[in-house]
Amino acid sequence: SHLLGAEPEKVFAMPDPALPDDDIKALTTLCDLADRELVLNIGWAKHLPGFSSLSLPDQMRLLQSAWMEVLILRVVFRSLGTQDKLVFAEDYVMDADQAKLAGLLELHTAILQLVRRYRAMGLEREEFVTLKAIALANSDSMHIEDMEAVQRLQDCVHEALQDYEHIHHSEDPRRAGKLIMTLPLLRQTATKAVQHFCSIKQDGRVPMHKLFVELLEANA
Amino acid sequence: KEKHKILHRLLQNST
Repeated sequence: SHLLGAEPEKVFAMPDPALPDDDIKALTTLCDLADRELVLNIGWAKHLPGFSSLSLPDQMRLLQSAWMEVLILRVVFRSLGTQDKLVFAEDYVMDADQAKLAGLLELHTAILQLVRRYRAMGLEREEFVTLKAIALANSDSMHIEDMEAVQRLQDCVHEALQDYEHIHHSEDPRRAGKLIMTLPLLRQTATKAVQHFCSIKQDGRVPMHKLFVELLEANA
Repeated sequence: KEKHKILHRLLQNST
């Protein structure tokens, strides 16, 4: 319930009506949306039990490693009710044709693979918020100062998932494991996304806000 | 560290 209460408000994409409908507009809209979501996700992280007692450098390292996984998991959860489309925001839904025009077909396909997997399992909101916290706590940054404190954070969110599954899905004792087994695909997809947006950044044709660039550079 | 100043600032804000 703590994690449910910490969930950020929804964000609208608000594509600029003055821009011509092309790949640059689509990517500009997505980068702007991501930048605003990142601000919310940083606020969200501070509400995770134990996160704020980590050192500031460790908080930064977890977020620098996991920010794209958190963004993608939110898109995935929003897209569960839609067939073959990604709901980046309520006002910004992208099908495969639109993704192809934006040069994002490979990423679209990869994220939809996650959507299908969670849809098949009937991923619940409680599980989604807990998995998102696990992704952050388990971000495998190479430069953590106090690994014991990060381990405590991991244990705390892992235990929350185990408890939830024990109470609500006693019919499937392996459900928590099944959920955790989706995380490698999330990591792989986030890595692809970061690489793709790094190359878009180098291209220089798409305007990007500073926080988004800062985090792309932290991962590069 | 200067490179990550926005993340740093957002984490330091008390909200």
